[in-house]
Amino acid sequence: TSLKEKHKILHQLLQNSTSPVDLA
Amino acid sequence: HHRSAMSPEEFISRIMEAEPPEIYLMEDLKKPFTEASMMMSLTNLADKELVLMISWAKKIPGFVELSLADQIHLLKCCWLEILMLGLMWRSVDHPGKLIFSPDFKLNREEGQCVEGIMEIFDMLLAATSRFRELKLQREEYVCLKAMILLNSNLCSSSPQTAEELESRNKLLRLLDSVIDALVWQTLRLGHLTMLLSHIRHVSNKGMDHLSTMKRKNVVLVYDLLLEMLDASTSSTS
Repeated sequence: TSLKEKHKILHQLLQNSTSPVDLA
Repeated sequence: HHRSAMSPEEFISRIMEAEPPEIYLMEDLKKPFTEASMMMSLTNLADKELVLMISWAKKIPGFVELSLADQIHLLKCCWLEILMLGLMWRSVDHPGKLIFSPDFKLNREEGQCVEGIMEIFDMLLAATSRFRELKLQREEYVCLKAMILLNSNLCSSSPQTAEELESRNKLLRLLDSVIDALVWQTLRLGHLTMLLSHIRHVSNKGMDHLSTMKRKNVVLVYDLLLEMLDASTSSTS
């Protein structure tokens, strides 16, 4: 959890299947 | 560890397909730049590119099969090297110019307004001209990017658990696949990999510079770029 806490956005993007262009 | 089942040709076509779309800054740039305005444009573009970089990494065959910890460690170690290699590839046919994006092109003199950035621009231009001299091919470029990603955390920590060991073995097999894809031209593979240390060096310089600009409040760094900057500088310090 500390890894996820420390890298919240990165973790979410790695887990996320939303298309990157929307996120960008 | 045994070799990945994918052939080098298949591996190259998969990572070619993984390439992110071209990205634009989409700002009406006011020239001449100030230190703050140039740093803001550079960081805005980097933040957009980082989001696309993560989806690029997830398309590298086998990356999502690695442990989540490895995925995070790899990306936080190599993100600026990947951004810089992409910049070099876009600039390879434009001697003396850095093509950050089609709507954001700089020559080295324009870096004068930002303290400490001209040295970095010169290093980027030097590496780009070496790639130009080598006539870098797109297949080689995508292999180098994958190599930087997969190699970025290999020497920093030894696996403790069974899961970490398994993830590391997968990582080593992936690196084998990248090297396999280039090994038919061993001399060229040597010259290309020699450039990786230069890219790491200029990336370290860039990381220090960005940290200094942030500390001096020259530029606000937030969102994903802030997270990646903090992650990278905390692991090196």
